[in-house]
Amino acid sequence: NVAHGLAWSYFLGYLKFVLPELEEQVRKHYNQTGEILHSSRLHILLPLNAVAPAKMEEVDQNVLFHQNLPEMQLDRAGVRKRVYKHSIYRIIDHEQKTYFCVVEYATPLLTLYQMSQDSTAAFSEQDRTQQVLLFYRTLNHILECSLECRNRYRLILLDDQQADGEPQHLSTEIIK
Amino acid sequence: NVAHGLAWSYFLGYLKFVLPELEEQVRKHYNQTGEILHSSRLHILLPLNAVAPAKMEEVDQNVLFHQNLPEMQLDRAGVRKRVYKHSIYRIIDHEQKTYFCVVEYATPLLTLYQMSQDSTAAFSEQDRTQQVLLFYRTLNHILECSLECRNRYRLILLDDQQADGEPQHLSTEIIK
Ligand SMILES: Nc1nc(=O)c2ncn([C@@H]3O[C@@H]4COP(=O)(O)O[C@H]5[C@@H](O)[C@H](n6cnc7c(N)ncnc76)O[C@@H]5COP(=O)(O)O[C@@H]3[C@@H]4O)c2[nH]1
Repeated sequence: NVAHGLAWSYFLGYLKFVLPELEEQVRKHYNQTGEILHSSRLHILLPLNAVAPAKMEEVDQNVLFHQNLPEMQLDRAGVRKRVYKHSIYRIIDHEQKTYFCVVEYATPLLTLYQMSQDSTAAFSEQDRTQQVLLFYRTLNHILECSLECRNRYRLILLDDQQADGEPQHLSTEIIK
Repeated sequence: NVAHGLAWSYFLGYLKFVLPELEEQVRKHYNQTGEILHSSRLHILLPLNAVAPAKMEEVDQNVLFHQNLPEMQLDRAGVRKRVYKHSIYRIIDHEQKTYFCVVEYATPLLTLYQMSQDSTAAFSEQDRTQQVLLFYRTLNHILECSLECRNRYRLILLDDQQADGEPQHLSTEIIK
C-alpha cells in the first residue's frame, strides 16, 4: 500500500512543519507587498489521475503564477539549510475578479504517476487511481487529527473526467 | 509495506534527477574553491534504527559540515523554483587526514522513525527495523537498474549496535 506511506511521508516530512509557519509567511508577504491573500490556507491539489504538471497555467489559463512566499530553511537529515517555499497564484474568476492563493499539487502524486510508467515498479493505472484515493483518505485522516495543522490547509480532489468538459475547472475549484 | 513506496518516492522524486547533476556541481565547486572531493558520489547513510539527526557532528566529531554544493532549482508540481542542494562534509580519519565527501542521511528514514513515534500510525519499533531493511533492498534494486544513476551513489548501511562501541563508526564507514 504505497499511498499509505506516501501520505505519512508528506505529513511528517513536510506539512507538519510548513503549515504552522504559513500564517507568518503570509503576514510577511503582506508587509513586503501590501497584497492580501484570498486565504492563508495551503490549497493542496489532488488530481485523481495523478497528473501534476510543473506549471498550473498549462491546465487552466485563469491560474497564473504570481510570486513565491518568503522561504524557510531547516537542517534536515544532514542537509544544511534545506529550503522550503510555496508559490502564490493569481486566479481569475468568470467575472474577471482576481484572487491570490497559495496553491500546489500534492507532490507524492508525481511518484504514483511515475510508478505507473516505470516497468520495474509493476504498478498499473488502476492501482494508481485506487492509490490516489487511499492517499487522499489517509492524508485527510492524519491532518484532521493534527492540532498543529488544523484549518491551515484545504485538500482539493480534482476529477479529470469532470475537468475534460470545463477548461476553467481548476480555477473554479480553487476559489470555491 | 511503507518502505516500498518510500524507496520509489526517494528514487523518482529525488535521486533520479539529482544524481545525474552531481558531477557537474562537484566540478563547479572545484572551479569556485579549488577543492577536490574524495568522491563525487552521493554517500547515502541508512542507519538501521532510522535515527537521522540534522547534524552529523552530533554522531561523530570527525564528520564536520564544510559547505553546501551549488543548488539546483526546478519547477515541480506547482512549486516554482523548488530548491535541491547537498552538503559537503569534512571527514578526518585516525591518521588526521582530511577527506571531503557529499553525504546525507536517506530522508525517508525520518518518516519511518517518526511513524514509530506517532500513535495514529500504528507502527512499532520492530516494524521500523524491518522497513529500513526493505527500504535499503528496494532502493538498491531500483538504483542498480537505473542507467542514469549508476556509479553516482553509495548506500551505507549503519548498524547502531556496532556503532555503540565505536565513536568513530560513522567517519570510518563513510571513507571506506
Ligand atoms: N535530502 C533531500 N533533499 C531534498 O531536497 C528532497 N526533496 C525530496 N526529498 C525526498 O525524496 C522523496 C520524494 O520527494 P517528494 O517531493 O515526492 O515528496 C516530498 C514532498 O511531497 C514534500 N516535500 C518535502 N520537501 C518539500 C519542498 N521543499 N517543497 C514541496 N514539497 C516538499 O514532502 C515529501 C516528503 O519529503 P522528504 O521526507 O523530505 O523526502 C523526500 C521523499 O522521500 C528530498 N530529500
